[in-house]
Amino acid sequence: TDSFDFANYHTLEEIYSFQDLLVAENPNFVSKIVIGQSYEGRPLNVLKFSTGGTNRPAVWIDTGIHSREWVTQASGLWFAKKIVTDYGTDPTLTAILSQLDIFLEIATNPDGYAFTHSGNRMWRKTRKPNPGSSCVGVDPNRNWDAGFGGPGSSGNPCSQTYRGPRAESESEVNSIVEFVKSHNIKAFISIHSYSQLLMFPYGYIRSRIKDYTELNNLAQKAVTDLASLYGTSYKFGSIINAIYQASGGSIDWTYSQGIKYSYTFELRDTGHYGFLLPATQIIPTAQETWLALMTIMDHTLKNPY
Amino acid sequence: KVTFEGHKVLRIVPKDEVQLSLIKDLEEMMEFELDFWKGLTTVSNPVDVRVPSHVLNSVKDYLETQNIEYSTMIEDLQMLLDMEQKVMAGARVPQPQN
Repeated sequence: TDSFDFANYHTLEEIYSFQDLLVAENPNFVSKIVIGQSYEGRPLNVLKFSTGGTNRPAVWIDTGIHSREWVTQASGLWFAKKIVTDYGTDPTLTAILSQLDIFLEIATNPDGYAFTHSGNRMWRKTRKPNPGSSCVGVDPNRNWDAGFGGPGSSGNPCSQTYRGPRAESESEVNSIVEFVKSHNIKAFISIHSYSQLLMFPYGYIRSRIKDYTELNNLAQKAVTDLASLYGTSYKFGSIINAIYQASGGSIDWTYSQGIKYSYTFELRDTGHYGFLLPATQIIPTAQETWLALMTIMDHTLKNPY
Repeated sequence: KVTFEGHKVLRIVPKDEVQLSLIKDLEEMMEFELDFWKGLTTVSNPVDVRVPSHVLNSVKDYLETQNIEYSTMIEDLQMLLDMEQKVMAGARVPQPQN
């Protein structure tokens, strides 16, 4: 994987073969867990980075749940290599991995991602047909059991924010739900693009979470560290305050499961390319985001609960 | 494969609450024609929307009639997509083994 081209976008097949290669290169550190299958039968691969122990407290990072947000999957590939490269040399990451595992799901919506290459670059949702409608797909970030069906999602299958027939109806979502329930996740970070935001719960209601102050302060530190590299400015706050009401979102559910450090990133674009961020910006975007991720993971390590 | 010739991405900046609700109306009127890349949030926060060529004029008329400020963020989406594909293909050309 040293010769993998992180400065370009890749097909789903290339992502899968990168994952297998990284595991093969690091058999005692990296493993691949298939947590389920997508609607079209593709494996939902999660890379596990672990230095030992069983059922250790862990950090979860996912990218690409909205398939057209290509810079997120590309950043996920870079994060995977960064973890392997820096473990043992970066003292902060080495300390984190001495006590925490890291789970990384890069292609969280593989059917949608494959379709952005083969059929429609602008595709966002899953690819499961909706009975009684000619429109396909569910918004996998409106399908979680947290305020499901509330304002900030749509009941129309043709909408980009269609919530699905019931909570966790999508295998891409339900597989993560079952995985989270059976593991000791202490931080859950879902990565989207674009608009440069770092957000925490809630999205479906206006009331503040009980850990608001801590998560707000941590978000502020994380975006400060992020900006220290290239000056990319982020806003931060709860989802409903930072952007809008969104019901059925992943981190509202994970927070309700007791995972205190639940965050959603919206990566670049600063505003000329949107989802078509040029490949030249992949590595700088991943590098700056990594600083924020390290801040959150380090805080998670130092504040066990 | 869906192509996007002539699709533009407009960046709309609502000046006040009235304009926010007018853009909300636009979203509801044309939900399945328009693709909101960056949704409606608060006053002065830009909204990015992909507008297919066949509804472009009516969207522009609506915005201009309501005196809602907008700019064109992407002139022709397909051109950008073609560029992206070219870069990806270029990256795949096997580099001469040294």
